[in-house]
Amino acid sequence: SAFERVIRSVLRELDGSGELVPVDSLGRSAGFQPYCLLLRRRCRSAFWRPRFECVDMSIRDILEPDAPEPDTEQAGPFHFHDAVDGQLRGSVELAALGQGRLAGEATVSGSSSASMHVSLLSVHPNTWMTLRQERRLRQPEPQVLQQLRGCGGDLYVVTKALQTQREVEVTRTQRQEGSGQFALPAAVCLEGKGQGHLSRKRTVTIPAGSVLAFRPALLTIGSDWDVLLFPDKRQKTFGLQPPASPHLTWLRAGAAQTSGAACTPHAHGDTAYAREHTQQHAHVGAHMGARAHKSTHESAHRGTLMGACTQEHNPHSREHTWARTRERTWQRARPSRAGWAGRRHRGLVRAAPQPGPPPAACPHYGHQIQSGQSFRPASAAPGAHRLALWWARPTLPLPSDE
Amino acid sequence: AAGSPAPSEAWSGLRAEVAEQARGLSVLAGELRGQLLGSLVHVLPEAEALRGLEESLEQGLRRGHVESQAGPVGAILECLTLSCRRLEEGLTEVVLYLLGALAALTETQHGLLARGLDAGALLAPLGLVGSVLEQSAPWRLRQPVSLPAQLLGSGWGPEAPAWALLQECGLELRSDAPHVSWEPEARGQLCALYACLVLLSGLSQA
Repeated sequence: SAFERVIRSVLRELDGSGELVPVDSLGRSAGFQPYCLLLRRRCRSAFWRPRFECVDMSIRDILEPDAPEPDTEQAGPFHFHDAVDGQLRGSVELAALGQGRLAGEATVSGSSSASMHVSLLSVHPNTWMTLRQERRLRQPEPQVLQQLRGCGGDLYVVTKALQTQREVEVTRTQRQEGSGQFALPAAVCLEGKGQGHLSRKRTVTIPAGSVLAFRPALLTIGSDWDVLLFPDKRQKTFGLQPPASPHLTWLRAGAAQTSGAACTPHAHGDTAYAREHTQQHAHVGAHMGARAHKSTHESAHRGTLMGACTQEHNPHSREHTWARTRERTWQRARPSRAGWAGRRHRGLVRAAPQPGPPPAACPHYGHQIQSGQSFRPASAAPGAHRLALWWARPTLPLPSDE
Repeated sequence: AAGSPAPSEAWSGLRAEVAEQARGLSVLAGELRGQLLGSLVHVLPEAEALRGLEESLEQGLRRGHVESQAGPVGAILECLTLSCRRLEEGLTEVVLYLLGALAALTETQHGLLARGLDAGALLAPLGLVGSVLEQSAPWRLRQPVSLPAQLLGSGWGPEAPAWALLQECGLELRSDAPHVSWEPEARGQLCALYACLVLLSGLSQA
């Protein structure tokens, strides 16, 4: 279609990396705005692209409270002008299906033109992080989510959208002229004996605000939600997290040995603490904030925190955001709630991305904060993780082969 | 999910994959095959009906049974259902594969395929599409691809069904010294078109 042709031309100029998925129909374009939810059907072949279907919902429809989505960032506008004019000449034999026959010399010319202003709207990754911290999944789960859960597909959310700024008219013209023996269909105008031309003009008007292409990100829904900008094939919206690396398996095993069955978030009193905070601050993000706050300080008090301790006991503070970021980061990698609890119990918290230097000592407990250390990821040198673990929890015996 | 196959596997891989699916359809008895074919002709131009059929089949596979429905969608479900109201899994997977390929095409292409299926005239477009895919493999470079004269038949121009089918994939076609300008972006759609043509023509031939 003319619409698809225009999108291809625009994407060729603006999206060299191919991260944007073209919208296949002008009629469905409105469902691909930033924050809109999409259902991706299971694709049974690697030879064609998977399909994204609009579910006519935005992320706000599954989160509480029912507040508008944050604003998006806008790049552009980009002015795009595409004019193609080509002429072919040759001997052709055209059969107008069931209508007649055209044979002889002919010229076929085709042209298309489109001039448009487009802009790229995108949701900044930090916006997703903030949204995650402040808004939780609606309870009870919306009915649509329950239906989608049984649908077998994955839910995606639009993080970028290429949008038209102004209304644009796209015209595509094809013209054929010829001479020779004709038995022409009625649509063809005769211009003297043995000559004629056939013209076809297609025009499509794309309204302002139409989405031409989008970038989807996987939405994961479990006890909490997340948006994965770079998901791997094993990650599913309603499915299990990918199997843990041997490194994490080792950590889990360690957690089981050292903390046993009592090492759960409930055993640490996080939930009760969080509830208290929620009541005190009456803030939508207090639950998550308080949970991170509690765990951070417990770990810090034991002197095992490998990063910054919170400076203030304010769940809305920036430091809390660090702590929550740490927790979130680990939650993404965690294989299970118990595994996370075990790591948290032993203070294996990765250093946060810090906007400034952490305090030298905790103002509440007075202990020294170890800073500048980071927990090695699974890809680190063999044995390094065990050393880091030993460092973090000195009571754990150093493996003999180290 | 739409991974890029290795160059050596591009064309042969697609051909093998589609042939495997076509073999799955060959288990259908003649009468059922005719029923499936007749119903598909009615469902093909209806985007909503295609989506509904896919939904019903997915649900049927998950739940282990399928609900009766009226109309052409119901008739297709009947073709794929065993006496215990369970879907025949192998056949259903093939039909879902076909529906997935159809979903990659435009509504214009659906209409053209329905007309071709009805008229039993899908072999000519199949030959052309296969030829274009074979010559342009591994499908990464823009290049002109010539169309063999023996596959064009008597008419080659904007009114020919194969022309429209290829043009809808985003390819530029020329009628003089017939050839196609290959566009890498058209890969997915053309592969899907090839799969549809193989499966539908296989059904109609038998």
